[in-house]
Amino acid sequence: MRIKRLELNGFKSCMNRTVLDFPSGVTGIVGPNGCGKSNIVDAIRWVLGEQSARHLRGQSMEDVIFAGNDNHASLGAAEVTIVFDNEEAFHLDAEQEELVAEAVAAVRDAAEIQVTRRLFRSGESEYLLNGAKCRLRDITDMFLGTGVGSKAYSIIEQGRVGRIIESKPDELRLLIEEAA
Amino acid sequence: MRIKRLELNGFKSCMNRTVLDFPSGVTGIVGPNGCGKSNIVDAIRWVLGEQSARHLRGQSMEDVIFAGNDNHASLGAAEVTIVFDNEEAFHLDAEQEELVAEAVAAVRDAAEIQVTRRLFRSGESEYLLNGAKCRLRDITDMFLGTGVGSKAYSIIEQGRVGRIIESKPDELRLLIEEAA
Amino acid sequence: SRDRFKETFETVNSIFQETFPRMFQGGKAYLSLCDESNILESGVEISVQPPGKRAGTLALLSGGEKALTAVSLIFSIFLHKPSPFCILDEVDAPLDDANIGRFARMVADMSDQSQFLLITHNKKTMDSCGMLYGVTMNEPGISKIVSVDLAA
Amino acid sequence: SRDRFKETFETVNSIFQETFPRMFQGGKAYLSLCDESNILESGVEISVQPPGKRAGTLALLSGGEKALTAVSLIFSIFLHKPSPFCILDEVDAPLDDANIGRFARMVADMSDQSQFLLITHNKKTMDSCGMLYGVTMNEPGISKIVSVDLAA
Ligand SMILES: Nc1ncnc2c1ncn2[C@@H]1O[C@H](COP(=O)(O)OP(=O)(O)OP(=O)(O)O)[C@@H](O)[C@H]1O
Ligand SMILES: Nc1ncnc2c1ncn2[C@@H]1O[C@H](COP(=O)(O)OP(=O)(O)OP(=O)(O)O)[C@@H](O)[C@H]1O
Ligand SMILES: [Mg+2]
Ligand SMILES: [Mg+2]
Repeated sequence: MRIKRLELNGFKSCMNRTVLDFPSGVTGIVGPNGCGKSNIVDAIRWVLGEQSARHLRGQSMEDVIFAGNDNHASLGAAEVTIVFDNEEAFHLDAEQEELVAEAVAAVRDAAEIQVTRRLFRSGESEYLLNGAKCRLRDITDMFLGTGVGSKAYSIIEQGRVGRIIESKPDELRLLIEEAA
Repeated sequence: MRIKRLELNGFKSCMNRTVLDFPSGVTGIVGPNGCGKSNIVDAIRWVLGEQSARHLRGQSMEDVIFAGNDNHASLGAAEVTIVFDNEEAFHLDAEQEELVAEAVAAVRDAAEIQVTRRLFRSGESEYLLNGAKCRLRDITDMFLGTGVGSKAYSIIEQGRVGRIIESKPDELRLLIEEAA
Repeated sequence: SRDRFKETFETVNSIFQETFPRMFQGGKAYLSLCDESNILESGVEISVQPPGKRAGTLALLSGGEKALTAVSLIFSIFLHKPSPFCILDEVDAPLDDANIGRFARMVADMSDQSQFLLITHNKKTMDSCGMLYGVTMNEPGISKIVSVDLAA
Repeated sequence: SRDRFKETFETVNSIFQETFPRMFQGGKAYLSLCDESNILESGVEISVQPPGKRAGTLALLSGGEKALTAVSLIFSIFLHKPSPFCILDEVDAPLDDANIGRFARMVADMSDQSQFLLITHNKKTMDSCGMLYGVTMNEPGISKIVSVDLAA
């Protein structure tokens, strides 16, 4: 379930369509303070289904839509697409297969899995799985089967590494439970 | 009220008597992780009268006494001395002059002011002002007159710079009040 | 379930007991349950002893030691159950050069199995990457991505 | 007292409104009282707009922007009422090279009046120091101090 590509459009400081191709192995992201590196991390969390604006450093989810600068007005929507290489077709056990939507079963054997999330300033959201509209629920179901899920230990946001050691015992337990 | 010299003896990782001479201007302290740089900052806070072990990263004040290593036993006491250049003799207004102890009035015109703090594992503490025993209260009184006082904005400990911006409005107010 | 957590806890704990000394070139660390009698709800605690030093409270550790301990724990959980990718945003900020080297080598080892994305300001970390993306903001407020050649 | 705080607040605020754009090479920032009608108890809020960007919540700022804003505020309070010395422990950790340069220059300017002690891992910050002390721990757990020659 390797990431092949990430596309941002109107997401935070990416006013224009911005594409990153991901190789396997170790990729570095560099640049001056405030240029948009952590915003890319936010985009990945968001397209994977993050529901809390606070985890994206915002006050409301609308904060992820490009807010304009001195020369450009704000945009009306934000969109992020993430494309996975579905080399090891993800697993759904029999019980899950009963429960998941058509949209999820459809992509199970696809070579690539493409997830798109859109947010409009009106507050309306759209989710797409390989181009077909689906619910947020379908996206999180699919990710559960792929090992991508909401693994707090696979995304360590800026500043968090110092806090992990000072976490309460319950928070440390949660970290381990996610790998259970 | 320039710092001339700092001496640590048995304070945290400074098992042996350790002396730093301070020039004026900008001095840098460098070294690998865990070698003792922030411990020097703790020593300065401590000798200036810090009363909270938590502000020194400890659970009890006893944590500042050298705890031993694989080859050495722990020590029975910690001592820090800080020496100031009293070039601009510090001020005590008439009212303060009434209140402060003999010990403080005595150093007011001295060329150098030397503050020593000792803590024994028994829990006993000693404070000295230019070699004469005094109370912690005398040390903080004297510092009030010198502008050294408990200025939270003159010591920024590791990790705090990121938290300042996220402080509550009352905490920000406190920071400004200290300069009032 | 209770057994599944216990099993995960014990496996992660044994990996952590190897990962920590590898990162610190010595010393020891382990996890423990706050309440052995209540595995279903018990919290988890970390105990740490850097090489040659006495074990103390976690708070007394230096900034870099805390960060490296956290990274060792995260990597231990990761080794037990790798996710397809791992994103680390400026975890190397408090580390000195020697520790950054060990951190980068460990990431390189794990990158056969999983994709790693490292956000960094540090030259040494950059040298360990297979590919670098530069993010620029020549027009204020608008991010652009350029790929940086690592031929050197 | 109420007037003394108000006076300090307004002076620090005007210094901050100059220090911030100097550190950020543009943009603006200011302090405000949460409750103008209750100066005796009101909290203080910071508003920030990096150059060319829209003003937003503080949380949306980058790690480096937050740190540089905090340093600008601390320096503003300091300029209003300098203490004899100022100790900064690894405040440069989240800053990029350009910002470290501006930070170091500002420290150099203020160091005529006050003594500065900078704890750092960063080469550029080290270059800006008049003197360097190296702390070593060749025997684990025991700190020793050596002075590092800055003849270069
Ligand atoms: N909706 C938005 N529209 C436009 N700009 C935004 C939006 N949300 C955040 N930003 C801007 O993005 C910038 C933060 O970017 P980011 O956190 O990615 O920086 P960074 O490259 O990680 O920097 P650092 O190295 O300091 O951590 C801020 O200046 C913020 O104002
Ligand atoms: N009472 C004590 N006796 C002996 N060692 C102690 C004592 N208190 C703290 N230490 C040790 O001091 C070390 C921390 O030192 P310090 O915080 O000064 O490191 P540092 O040089 O600032 O490192 P970093 O660059 O990672 O911030 C820890 O390893 C801790 O175990
Ligand atoms: Mg960032
Ligand atoms: Mg430190």
